Amino acid sequence: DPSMKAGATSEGVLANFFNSLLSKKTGSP
Amino acid sequence: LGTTELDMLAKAHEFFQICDIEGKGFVFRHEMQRLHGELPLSPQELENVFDTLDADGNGSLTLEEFTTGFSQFLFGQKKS
Repeated sequence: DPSMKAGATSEGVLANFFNSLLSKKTGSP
Repeated sequence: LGTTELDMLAKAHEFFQICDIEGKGFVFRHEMQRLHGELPLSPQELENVFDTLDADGNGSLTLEEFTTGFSQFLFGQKKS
């Protein structure tokens, strides 16, 4: 089922996205 | 919310503003690609993230949807 596969994938991608976001230093010069 | 959560939400807000450079309060799918240079995700992965966070599926992602998704991710991590 492609939709189920997409769901599973997006969860991993979302985790990857937020983990990258958290490890990324922003703002303060 | 503790300081760590607030700090993380502030960070989420900061990244949201990278996409929403006009300060509209929401971002479109293509504007999500502005994070492509900031984060190690492919354009396809960023679209996937957009679709996941765009809870109502209206094609625009509000700051609220963005931070809600972020909090859910954080709390989900904590539970496990």
